[in-house]
Amino acid sequence: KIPEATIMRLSVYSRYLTEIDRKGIITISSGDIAEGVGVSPAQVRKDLAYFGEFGIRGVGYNVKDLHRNILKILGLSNEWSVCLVGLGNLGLALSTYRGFRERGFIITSIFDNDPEKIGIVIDGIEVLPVDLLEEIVPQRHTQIGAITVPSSSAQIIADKLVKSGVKAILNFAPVVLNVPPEVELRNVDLSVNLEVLTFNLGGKMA
Amino acid sequence: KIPEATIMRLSVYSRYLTEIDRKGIITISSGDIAEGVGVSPAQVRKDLAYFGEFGIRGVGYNVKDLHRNILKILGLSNEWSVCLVGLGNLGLALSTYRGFRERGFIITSIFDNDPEKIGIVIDGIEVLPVDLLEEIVPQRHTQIGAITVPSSSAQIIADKLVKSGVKAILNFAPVVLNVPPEVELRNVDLSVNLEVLTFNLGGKMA
Ligand SMILES: NC(=O)c1ccc[n+]([C@@H]2O[C@H](COP(=O)([O-])OP(=O)(O)OC[C@H]3O[C@@H](n4cnc5c(N)ncnc54)[C@H](O)[C@@H]3O)[C@@H](O)[C@H]2O)c1
Ligand SMILES: NC(=O)c1ccc[n+]([C@@H]2O[C@H](COP(=O)([O-])OP(=O)(O)OC[C@H]3O[C@@H](n4cnc5c(N)ncnc54)[C@H](O)[C@@H]3O)[C@@H](O)[C@H]2O)c1
Repeated sequence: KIPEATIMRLSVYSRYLTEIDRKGIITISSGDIAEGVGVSPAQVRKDLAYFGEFGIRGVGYNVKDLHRNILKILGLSNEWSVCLVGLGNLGLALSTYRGFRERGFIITSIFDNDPEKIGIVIDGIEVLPVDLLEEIVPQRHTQIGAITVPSSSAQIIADKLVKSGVKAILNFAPVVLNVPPEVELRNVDLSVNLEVLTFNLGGKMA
Repeated sequence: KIPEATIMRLSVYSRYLTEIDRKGIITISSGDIAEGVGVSPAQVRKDLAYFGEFGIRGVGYNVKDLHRNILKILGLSNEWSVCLVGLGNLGLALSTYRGFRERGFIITSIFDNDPEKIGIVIDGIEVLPVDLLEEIVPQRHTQIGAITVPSSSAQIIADKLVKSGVKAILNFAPVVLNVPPEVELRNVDLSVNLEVLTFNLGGKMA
């Protein structure tokens, strides 16, 4: 099994390669990638080795080839249709974040249950009543649902998303959701990022 | 060196232990923890083994002891003072998220450069002009800065935070920041979480 941290680093390498490719650079070494993203060259080589032989020893990696390979490994060769539920502060920040579209994640529907939110248009997508979710999501061939509603509503929304056929759920509500095993579920808690920082500070502040 | 994924899992174990402790449960096995957070019992034991012997073979772990130990490892035995810069959609979602305070991260100051935002009060904290950052942040003994401004302003804000003595920066702007080596920096890109999902779907959708 490939460690999750390796997948997350692959995603960071690919962003860096986008920048390098834009600058017209043809080949790159594991040392350059390592410096660009803040890891060790050995870590870059170890991560890539899980997926096969990409570079030529002594010459480095072809930027375009390596980038295309990584995008394929991450499942990003095509676009993904994403449905966002809950247009509160967090939902609004995610719906307006250009980084998603750049990586091929297109928000194709937004739902809420607050009449004040229904009818708002974000990037051409109109906020719809949550009661229409199970009808609209399959129509727009949506594979991923993002949950940004309060914890009290999160399981109800997860059930609706599963019924409408999504294959994966990104959950921001701080609650443990039950979804069937064939649906991929990922919980995001931003305070975990702060805790990695305080762990790293642990030695320094002592 | 302890893998970052281990630290992130420790943070998730600790949240689960908070819930278990609240229910009055005295001892717990690695199997129970594993089931509660969705990893394998071997992974729980491996993660904890980095930090010493906590449980008694055949009996399990004392919930309160294990929890206190994990909080100490994560550097959460005390509260941390956090400064938030940029009260946009994302900044607003972070400033109102109760999960931070529950883990001991207290937002003690908020800055923006938009006159419409200055003077807004969130949870008793008044949004101040960003020009006051280098004066206020040291006064409030702030150790951590969170950057939620557009990419174009992120480096300027990072420099201000470093000058005011913060020890760690959590950056949400999609740009590579330069900070001195003694300052811990962590970049968050939420699309990385979507890419872990699409990687996991890779095999299933093929
Ligand atoms: N994981 C993190 O780090 C993190 C950070 C910030 C917020 N959050 C969480 O994200 C969620 C959203 O936070 P927020 O600050 O945007 O909250 P918010 O209250 O501003 O927004 C919630 C939105 O969901 C809508 N809603 C409520 N019930 C609904 C339902 N049944 N169907 C459809 N829409 C519904 C509301 O109308 C509102 O627009 C919360 O659960 C919060 O705890 C998590
Ligand atoms: N990492 C992710 O996954 C993710 C997700 C969403 C947004 N973002 C990023 O987070 C940042 C904020 O996003 P948003 O949607 O809240 O944007 P926004 O435009 O709604 O908010 C930005 C805020 O920063 C303030 N600001 C601008 N320049 C400033 C300066 N020099 N000093 C102080 N304040 C300043 C603005 O007045 C505004 O209030 C952006 O960089 C965005 O790309 C990242």
